[in-house]
Amino acid sequence: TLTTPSKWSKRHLSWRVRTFPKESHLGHDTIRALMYYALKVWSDITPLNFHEVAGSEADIQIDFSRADHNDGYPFDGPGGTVAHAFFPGDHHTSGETHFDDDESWTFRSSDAHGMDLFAVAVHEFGHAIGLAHTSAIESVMRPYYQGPVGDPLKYDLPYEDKVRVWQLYGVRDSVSHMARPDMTRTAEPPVLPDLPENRSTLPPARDAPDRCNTDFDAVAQIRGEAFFFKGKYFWRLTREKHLVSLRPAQILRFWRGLPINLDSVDAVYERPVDHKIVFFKGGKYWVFKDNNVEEGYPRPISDFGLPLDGVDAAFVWTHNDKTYFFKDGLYWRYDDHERRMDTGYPKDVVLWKGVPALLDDAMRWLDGASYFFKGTEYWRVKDNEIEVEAGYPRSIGRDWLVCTEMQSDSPATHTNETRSRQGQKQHQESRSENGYEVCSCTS
Amino acid sequence: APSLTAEQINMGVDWLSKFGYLPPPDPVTGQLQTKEALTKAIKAMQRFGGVEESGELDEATLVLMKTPRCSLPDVNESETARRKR
Repeated sequence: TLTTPSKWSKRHLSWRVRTFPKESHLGHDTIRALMYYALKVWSDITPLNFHEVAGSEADIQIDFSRADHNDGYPFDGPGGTVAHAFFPGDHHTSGETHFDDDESWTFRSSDAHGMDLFAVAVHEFGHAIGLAHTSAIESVMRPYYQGPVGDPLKYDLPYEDKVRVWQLYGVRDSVSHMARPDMTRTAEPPVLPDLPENRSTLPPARDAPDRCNTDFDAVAQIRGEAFFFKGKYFWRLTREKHLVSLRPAQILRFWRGLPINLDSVDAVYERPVDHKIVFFKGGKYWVFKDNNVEEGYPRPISDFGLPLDGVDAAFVWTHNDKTYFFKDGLYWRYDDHERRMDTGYPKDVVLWKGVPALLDDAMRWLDGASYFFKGTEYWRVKDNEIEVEAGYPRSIGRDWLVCTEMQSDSPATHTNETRSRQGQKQHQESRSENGYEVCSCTS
Repeated sequence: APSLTAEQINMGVDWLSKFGYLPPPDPVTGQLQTKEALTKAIKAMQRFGGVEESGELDEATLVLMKTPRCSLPDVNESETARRKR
């Protein structure tokens, strides 16, 4: 690790976004909010305090620049070098932080080619307060972009970086056990929009389901992220399987155009041919471009050649890029490229060895495997195979939805009560493949 | 291993100079790097980047060199000079 060249002698530092990206879907307020929270990562644990100023003078001037911008560190278009910042000091550029305006700056996005602005900002502000690059794999100060770091409101600085910044500035009182309420912060923190800009920030109603003790109506992989649908709500996981929020979001507030009286969905999948998202409910389906429904929907699912009583599950098999629909122990194979149902279907689900006959939904995941969901459990079938892997079923809550062991032994889960799709309660025993009772002991 | 193109080698040397693993080439003499210096620089970069220290511009190293990153050098010039001395 480089020896640190300098640090700020003062503890109150001003910052300002002097120029914004010329072409970005991130609004100015969102960019300012992300900068606020990226600086707050460092001020939360050190005696440093950052305050935004409007004037032309600021200790930390933030610019979005392109190509050669006269500071000896020219940017190079998308990719390559994406940002840099100058170490503390008396020079007029000290503390300046530059982001490459040719990058596609994103915030809570699954865009594989985008650059998560918050993640890069935390790194660059590390430089602006005096930290150099390090080779430590876990550190945010590694020189290489390591992808999004999750929700800015929940971001936790790696310990490696805490130690290094504490060596420079010491520990903030509030972090040490000498904590006293920090009365100095009077201004309200800027609001970070949750998902798309205009999503309501109202907490979901009390009837939101408990993700650790429920089955799911539908599960889908959409643009690399996993979505678990239950009733009027859904949970979303990033491609690293990080839950975006422990609280579910409301389907109708994100997927715009579904009927307002929709109380649940049956199945969802992303169409391989054009990456539009198809929702199924009863005998109808809707097609979404991004999160807006297209004109002319809903339409009857007979368009697919499916019976009108609906589908249980829909997913695209990585192996052949065909779409499989499941219903009451039967399955169909549909060619989305040709827009036609393949001949010889339906067939019996028993051909998918080990997969339960009655499914809640199925999806392919980024590992190329197929996942089948029923109740609180799921089954995995490796790509190119049609038999469930050993060691399944496993718990959805534990593997996907950050449900701790203790939660998993709550009475409801232990008896594996699940509500059948028709709403009657039925007692379903959880079985391993050899038919023995499966039980788990957590303490 | 497949042989590297001259372009890849040039890209590699530029990258190593840009991020502090090699002294910047002298604009007048266009100072050439010795094989030994190049190997040492590549190893330093591989160690810093967490890839296998082969000393060669292998696949993993070229991929890392293409990874988006911060513009600041990993090693500052004085350190490189000290190593050179």
